[in-house]
Parts: sequence; structure tokens; C-alpha cells
Amino acid sequence: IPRTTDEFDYSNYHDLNTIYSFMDMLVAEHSDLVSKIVIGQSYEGRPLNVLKFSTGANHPGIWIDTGIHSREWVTQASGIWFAKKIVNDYGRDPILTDILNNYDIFLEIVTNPDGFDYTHTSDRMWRKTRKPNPGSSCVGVDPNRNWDTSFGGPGASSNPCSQTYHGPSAHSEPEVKAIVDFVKSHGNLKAFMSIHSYSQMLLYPYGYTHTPAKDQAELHELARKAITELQSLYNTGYTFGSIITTIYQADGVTVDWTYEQGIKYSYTFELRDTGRHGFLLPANQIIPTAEETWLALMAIMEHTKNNPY
Amino acid sequence: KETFEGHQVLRITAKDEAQITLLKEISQQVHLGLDFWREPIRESLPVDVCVPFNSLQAVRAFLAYNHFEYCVMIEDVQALLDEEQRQMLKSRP
Repeated sequence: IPRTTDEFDYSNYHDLNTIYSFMDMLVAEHSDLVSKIVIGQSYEGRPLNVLKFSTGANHPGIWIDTGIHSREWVTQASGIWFAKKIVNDYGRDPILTDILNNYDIFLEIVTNPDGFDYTHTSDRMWRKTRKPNPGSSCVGVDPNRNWDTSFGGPGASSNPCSQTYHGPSAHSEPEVKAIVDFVKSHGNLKAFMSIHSYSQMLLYPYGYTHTPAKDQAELHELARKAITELQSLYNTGYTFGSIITTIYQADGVTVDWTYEQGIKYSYTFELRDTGRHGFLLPANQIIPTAEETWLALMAIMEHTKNNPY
Repeated sequence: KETFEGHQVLRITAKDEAQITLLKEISQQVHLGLDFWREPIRESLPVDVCVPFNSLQAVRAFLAYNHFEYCVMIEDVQALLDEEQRQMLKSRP
């Protein structure tokens, strides 16, 4: 068992216990910078752990989550790498240091722990939460259709057996409700990045309507900058734009809700694969994926810092 | 534990709206057990679908009959999963 986060194997996939142990190790090693907060419990009673990177009180916040869709393993693995990258670079990288001297970063590495555990124990291809649906033999809700913005619209399914089932009501999933409560109680998040895989896209609101977000021009230009940074490392092909114009209509999605809560810099990523492995991205691609994504995250975080609102 | 022996992931390129509609129709056929990793949306976006071994023949026939262009993205899903498990075990002490 790795005894320090330096010994941790970042180029491999890990189960939930190992990831949670990693978080505890990181907090123990860097207690001046990182703390763990528990924002709620999953349906099956697992803690919803968030790493808080903070250098002072009353800072505005930046949120990053990975792994809301449990089978997208490269996202949780990238989240682990991001956490280590933050503690490594603070005090060394002047841009990150400046960001952290002014903003807290909240990182939820396993947003859907029940689903993630299920992918390790029972069904590697599981995507949704694990809450049963009364009256149906099909289990789980798509936690990226469960948010209270255009909840239940045509860009989600009302069929509990569908991969995009929106759930019985907005925020019915404790994994979603915990973030909702956190965002509302914090009240001062300035950027929100929700990370998925795969198809290599950087998307901003809206998913539910063709009406452009009021900050569309700025969001679009920032997406262009972030993707330029990302591509500078390995030339990975990315597209960007609003969710509805770039992929499809999606109702009740995370970043539409966060944007309508007033978090202007709301983005969602779709990380690699480049078209050969889909959700089964080989472990040797974890670090390159995380490295390139980090450049885009940094671009968005730096812009957030430089453009207070 | 769910296994995926012989499951294949097909990457399908639809050439027009009519083919997108056909893919949407087949996605509704629950008995085929299809798992659309990338859904049929528009011609410019590829469609990736995980097809259980038992449905492969029917799906390939459907694609051929309707003149779809497609390739096999993953030949055997379980083989990739086995490799993934091997890698994970290797990293454990």
C-alpha cells in the first residue's frame, strides 16, 4: 500500500477505497493547504468527499468534479492527478499560486461513488446512480439530467431503464442534492467545471435551449483559449461550443443549473478517448489525459481570477 | 459480475438524416441490449454502440441492409476489461 502520495500509482486505475485513502493521505501530508469536507452521503451511504484547497478564509471558490458518470474511469483518475498537481505546484507555479492565494479550489474526485463502486464489483459499464426506481426493475438515475433547470425536458428520458433517465424529481439523487446544497450554502463560487469522458469536447451552457447564454461570447472565447492550451501538449483534437449546438439537447444538466445560479464560468469537459477505446481508455493514457486537461483547467481558472464579477 | 465476452463496439457513420432516424429506431429495441456510448445525433458525429454477442448478427445485418458505413472499434470488450484488470492488479502490492 503506498504510504505517501509520492508513491501512489497515478498511471493506473484504482477502486473507491484506494481513492478515498489517497485523499486522506494528501490531507495528512498537506494539512496547511488541503482539507477534506464531506458534503453528504450517497444513496448507499458512502461519504461524498470533497478536497478543499485553501490558503485563507472567505475566498471565492472554484469547483471541479470528476466521475459523475461512474464508467468514465479516466475522469476519476484525472481527478486524483489534479489533486496531486495542485499540491505540487502551489508555491512553485506562479499562476496556480496566485489563483490559490485568492480562490479556494474544491475538487470532488468521485461524484458518484455508488456507481463507481458498482463498476468495480458488478458492471464496468454502469453509468448512473444506484438508487432503485419504484415500479421498475431498472436501477439508477442519470445524475447529469437530474438538475433543476429544464428538468424533465425532451433532452432527458422519463424511462427508468434509459441511460439518460432524469429521475423522479429535480435533485432527487443525494449525490446531486449534496452539490446543490453546497453551491447554495457557499454562495460565492465563480467557476464550475464538471468533467466527463469521452469525445473530446469543452462545452458551456446551454443544453436545454438554443437561446445563447448571456455570456456566450466570453464563454466561447475562453473555451477557445482553454482548448488551444490543451492541444498544445499532445495535439489532441477537441471541439467546443454550447452543449445544444455541439452535441444535442440535454435537459436538467449540471452546468445549466450552475450557470443559472450565477456561476458564469460553468463548463463541462468530455475527455479522451481518441476513438479506439471509448470508456475503456488504457491506463497508460491517464497521465497524458490529465496533463492536457490541466492546461485547459488552468486557463479557465486564471481567466476567472483575472476577471472578477 | 457482468461480463462482456464477445461484445463489440461498432463505430457507425451515418450519411444522412434518414440513417440517423434508423439508428434511433434500433436504439429503442430493448431486446437487442444495445448500449449507445455515443448516441445518434447528426451525421457529423460518429455513433459508437456496444453490441452484445447475441445481437451482433442481427445488428450487422441491419447495418448492411441499410448501407451503413461502420467499423469495429472494439473487437472484444471483455478482452479490454481483462487487460484493464491485469493492469490494476499489477499496480497492487
